[in-house]
Amino acid sequence: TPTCEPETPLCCRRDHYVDFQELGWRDWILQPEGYQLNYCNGQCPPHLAGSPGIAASFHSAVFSLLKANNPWPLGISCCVPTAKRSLSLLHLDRNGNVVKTDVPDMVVEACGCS
Amino acid sequence: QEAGSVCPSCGSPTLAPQTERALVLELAKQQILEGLHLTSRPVITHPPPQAALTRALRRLQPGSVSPVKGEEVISFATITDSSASTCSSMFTFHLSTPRAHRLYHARLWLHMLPTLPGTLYLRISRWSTRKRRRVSRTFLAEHQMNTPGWHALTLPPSGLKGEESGVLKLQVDCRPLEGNSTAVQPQQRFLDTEGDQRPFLELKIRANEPGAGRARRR
Repeated sequence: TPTCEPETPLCCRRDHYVDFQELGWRDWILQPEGYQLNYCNGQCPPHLAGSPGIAASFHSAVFSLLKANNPWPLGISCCVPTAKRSLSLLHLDRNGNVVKTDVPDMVVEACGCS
Repeated sequence: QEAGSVCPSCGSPTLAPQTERALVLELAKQQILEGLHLTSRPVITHPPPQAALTRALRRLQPGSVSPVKGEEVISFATITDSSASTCSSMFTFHLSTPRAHRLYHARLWLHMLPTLPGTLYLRISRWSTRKRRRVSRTFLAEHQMNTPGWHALTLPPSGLKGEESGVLKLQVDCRPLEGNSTAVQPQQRFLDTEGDQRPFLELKIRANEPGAGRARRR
């Protein structure tokens, strides 16, 4: 997935690193020090619909060309996450216990057009 | 959000960098609280001592995502009662009221002092309050040890089913091996119960599979 540049109008992944210090949460979130909060943004014209982002195979490239030549767009396509990973957080709970929680689907790794 | 745009991520107007940053930080707070099933960040009134924290972090191998979806908890003991006899201590642990989770691994970490008089038997039992405030004592495990330093004593997860209140009371009684009780000086302590070397519980819990309770009832 292309990472969004200011002039990228098409579907891409917008990267943001959030430092827990910036949230004022470093006193209870022990590790890691921050995490990638990425989100998907951008246009999904009809010929990109259903394409999984930069990893498009030859098949999906041809499929996109066919769609692009089809004068009736099949429907609305959105820029959505296509790959996510979990994040392991070490934090204190209200009783002062140390808790390690694996939060699933926390970090967006790739975006694509639905 | 452009009026009429049919999906949230298509063509939303580019925000000014500061606005976007403020939005991202707000999003991050929501995402983390949601991921930890919290409605607001916890207020930490008694953070554990740094050295105890460091040791706990070492046990939890931070950064590694455990294969089982769930949580690992390190709970430090508050000492309820180290009665006169050197060989009996009551430890209280304050656990967060358990959500729909199942405990599948429990170990009690104790730090034995160098004053250990040879081999020592440790009996661990649990005090719980039943209905009408009746108190009952349940035997959990017995371990034998003969070296000072840290020891991890495995406990039966079934014996630690959470109290509604989330308060767990464990009593540790020790007795020397037959025949060398003379080695035990009165008032001699064998177990470190304060400060950075205080005991702690290491628990692993996993989310209950949906419908697990029903299967058990059937």
